[in-house]
Amino acid sequence: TFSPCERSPHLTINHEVAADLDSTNAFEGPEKLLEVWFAPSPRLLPPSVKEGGLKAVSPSTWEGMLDLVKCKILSIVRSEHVDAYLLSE
Amino acid sequence: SSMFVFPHKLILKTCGTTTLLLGLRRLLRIAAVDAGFPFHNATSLDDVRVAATPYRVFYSRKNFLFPHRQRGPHSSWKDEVKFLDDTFENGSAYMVGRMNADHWYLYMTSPVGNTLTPPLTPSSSNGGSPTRSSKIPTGIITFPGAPEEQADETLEILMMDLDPELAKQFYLEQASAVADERVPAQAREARRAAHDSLGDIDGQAFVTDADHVDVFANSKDLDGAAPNAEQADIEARTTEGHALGTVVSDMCGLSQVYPKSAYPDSRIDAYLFTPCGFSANGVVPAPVPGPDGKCDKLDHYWTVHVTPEPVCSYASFETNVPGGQNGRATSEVINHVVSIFKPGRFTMTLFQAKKPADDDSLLVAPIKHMDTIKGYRRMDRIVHDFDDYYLIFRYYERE
Repeated sequence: TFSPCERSPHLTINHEVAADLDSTNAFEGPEKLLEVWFAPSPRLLPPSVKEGGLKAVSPSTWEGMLDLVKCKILSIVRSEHVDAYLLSE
Repeated sequence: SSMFVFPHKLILKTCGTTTLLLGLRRLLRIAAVDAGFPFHNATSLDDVRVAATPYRVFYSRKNFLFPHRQRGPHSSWKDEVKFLDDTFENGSAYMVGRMNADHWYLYMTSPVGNTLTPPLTPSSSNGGSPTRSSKIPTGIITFPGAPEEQADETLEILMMDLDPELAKQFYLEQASAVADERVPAQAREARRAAHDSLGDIDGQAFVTDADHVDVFANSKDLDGAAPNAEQADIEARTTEGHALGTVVSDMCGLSQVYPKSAYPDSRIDAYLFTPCGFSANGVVPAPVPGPDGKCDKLDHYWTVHVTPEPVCSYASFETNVPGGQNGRATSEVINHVVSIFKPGRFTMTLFQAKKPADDDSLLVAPIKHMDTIKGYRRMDRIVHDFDDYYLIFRYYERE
């Protein structure tokens, strides 16, 4: 078992981006939603996969992908099973 | 915009004129190179084309308000489908709802069973003989124990024509006024001073909230450098966008969609944009493990994005927190969310994974309950029965 404290998700804020963000020119509401599964569940990761799977990939690596999408990381909530990234735009 | 990263899947939801699909190839490459997922389109990781083989892919969106302003492959559904068809084998595209009103698009690939390619096991993959096609195969790896060990359910509510008075909550000017009333002047001044000092500290980029203290030396330490103890007394203050986002989340009622009383370990990360607009992510940890330390459940998420301008007002809510059981029923969640924005019209989609021994009774219950939304008339009711998922689509207008 693990304590409630360890279970509590952990928030990190990207102050550099979040402090000066101006969304004056953002206008379009409806989002695009992409969901890519590489395995049916976390228990069924292929043997070649590093511990933690995608969750072990560093935020700075995701930044490269998000640059192509035109998004910046504002903050991250990390929990045991999921990392939730709040993004600009 | 928001991104949710699980060990086995990634969800990316982006707003505005973002170019989501242009990040797809990089995403698949990261999954192969950095996470170690199997690939079948190259002979080695050194190949610049290398891309992990997905188990399944979903891409969806509502019809755009200003499609001509979208960039890259997003200027039309036809272009998006072509982009996805050029990327993946075995994809299927759908349009759900009224063509001359609010409708919704879906592109999906399915695991083995729908593909023509013989299945592989995870251990037989990684390199080997690459496919002749430049496309990336999907769903060709079989997983012992699949399909999913637990229920997979995603609810999405897309709301248009928001109540103008309620939409004002999501403007910086109004939120600041509310915050000024709620936060004592002394605390406000301390927060402002801390904010200013953070701007003067060379290279300091990442600050966490009061509950968990981490200060990172510079933006390159996004991955988690050691905290700097000297700065530990100032990082309790967050940026204005996050601080006001928290105020708005509390005031508008979003914090109560999954209340602390029922979900004590849940956590909300909210941001209010300048001059307006709002985003929030919520993480709802799985139930406490049993005496054996094992927990079969995963943490869940919910996310909200709001564009409050009258000319294009819009809000979305998405959650994969399972309805019912000891938590809130799906119909309760829908009613709660709709009451926050009071939209003129909204669509609701529910993706529900079938279970191995599924019978249709599992489908009937949520459909009946979701039909009735107080103050709204249901205009459309559409059910798609896919191989391994039900897709339930509803469209409502205010009475």
